[in-house]
Amino acid sequence: EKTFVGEQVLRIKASSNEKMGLLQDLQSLTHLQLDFWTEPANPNIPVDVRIPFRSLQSVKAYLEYNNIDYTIMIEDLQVIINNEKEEMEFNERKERN
Amino acid sequence: SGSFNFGAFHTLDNLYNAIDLIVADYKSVVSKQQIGTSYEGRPIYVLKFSTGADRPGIWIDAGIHSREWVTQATALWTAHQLAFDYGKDTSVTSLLNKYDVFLLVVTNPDGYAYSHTANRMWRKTRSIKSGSRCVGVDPNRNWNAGFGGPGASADPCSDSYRGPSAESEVEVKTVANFIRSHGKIKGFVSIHSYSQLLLFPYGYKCTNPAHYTELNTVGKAAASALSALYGTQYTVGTICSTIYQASGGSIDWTYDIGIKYSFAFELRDTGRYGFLLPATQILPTAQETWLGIKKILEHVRDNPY
Repeated sequence: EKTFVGEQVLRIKASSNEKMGLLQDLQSLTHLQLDFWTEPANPNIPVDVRIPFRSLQSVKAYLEYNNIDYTIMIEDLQVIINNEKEEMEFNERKERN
Repeated sequence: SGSFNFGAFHTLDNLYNAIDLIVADYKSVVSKQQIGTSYEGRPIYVLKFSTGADRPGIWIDAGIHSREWVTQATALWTAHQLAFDYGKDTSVTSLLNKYDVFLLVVTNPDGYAYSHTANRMWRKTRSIKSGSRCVGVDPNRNWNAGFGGPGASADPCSDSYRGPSAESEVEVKTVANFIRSHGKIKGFVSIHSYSQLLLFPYGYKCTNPAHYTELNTVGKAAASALSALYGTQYTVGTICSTIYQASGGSIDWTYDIGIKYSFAFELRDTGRYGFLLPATQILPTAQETWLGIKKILEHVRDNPY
């Protein structure tokens, strides 16, 4: 089963079309293996992107270098997935009982 | 029978068992039809809500992108609500006295099973293409509407890979065949998550549809009804103007073949959980979405064409 330990989801706000263009450039860097939950297309809609642990530093450096604001939407994806799994198992046990 | 927990996430088997329970509990209104088989051989079941023969139909599907678990959960709750309300709620009763409703709870069963067992973030189908090391196609880039245009990828490793040809994915072809063969589908609602949007055509091009004013009015009424319950705010508009240009989407295809009332919901949330909405939010999401869907269904019912 694929794990997501240390992966984060960043919420990025591009304040201009120029910065949106920089996010689109980021999207084209396929070696970073970014998973765009919302696409960089419209400055009115924040861009949410899941970032593998090994790409995290590079992406944050890119955003900071280009003065693009971001917040951490999900600190560690695996923690949330584990919680979700535990809850499902708990519910199944409860239903069986 | 009252034993199923709609406020929890479930495996595909559990969802399919729940579908059987709904059919058993509401035999006079609901039946189950297998309309096809997924790439990996899983049945694709649609629930048919019908109270008479030879009626026009309204289509609702959910979870074409498998990781959007709240959509499949919402669709299941909606199935139960639709059956439960018939004969009790005047709006639903008059709807089902005129129209059949077809509800596809799990549009992409292979992807859903895979997201439960191997990769929680899986979005695509599970089809294998010769000559590629990557698996799957984005099924909402695979419809025959501007196929291969902007906003879809030709790279099989991309999460928005459009596939080798329109309707190459059996899950897409199955629904398209059903809609074509039915011939009298008058409304089409596709449920996705997340980002709280209510969208209508077009996505493959950035021009407004011929019925823009009416669709925008209906969409705004639906979003307003939805927000009345918990204050959840939706943005309403065409796919292209609201998010981005995306070709090969389902509601563009249905609109272009003459299904005027074609809408797509993007359910909760904005900015906290994304695709990992906690189970505690399933019921509130389903309840508010139902109010929005009902507005659209009522408009279809009251405006035959």
